[in-house]
Amino acid sequence: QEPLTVSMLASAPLQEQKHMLGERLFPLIEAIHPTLAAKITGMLLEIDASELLHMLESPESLGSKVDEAVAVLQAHYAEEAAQKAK
Amino acid sequence: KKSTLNPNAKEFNPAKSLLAVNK
Repeated sequence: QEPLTVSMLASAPLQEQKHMLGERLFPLIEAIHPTLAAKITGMLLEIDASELLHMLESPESLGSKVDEAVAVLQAHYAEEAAQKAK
Repeated sequence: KKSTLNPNAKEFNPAKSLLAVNK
């Protein structure tokens, strides 16, 4: 698979850009977190495309963002469970 | 610090064609 570049992205419509980024990010995220990969990828796709391109090239950046997403999700699920328990 | 990530974001589903290739 050839690397995704800014010019490739720029030539695509916005919705398509996110999809292209998602296709690249998903397998990387799936390797870190197989069960939450679809959700985490969706969350990360709300970030600017330029930042996502950087993450594709930097496993460290991606890893820390995935950790952040997992923490946000866990807090969210805990809150939901607490609401239901009331 | 507060994260800007949205836990209610829509899930991303990779293309079915990719899944087929991986089978």
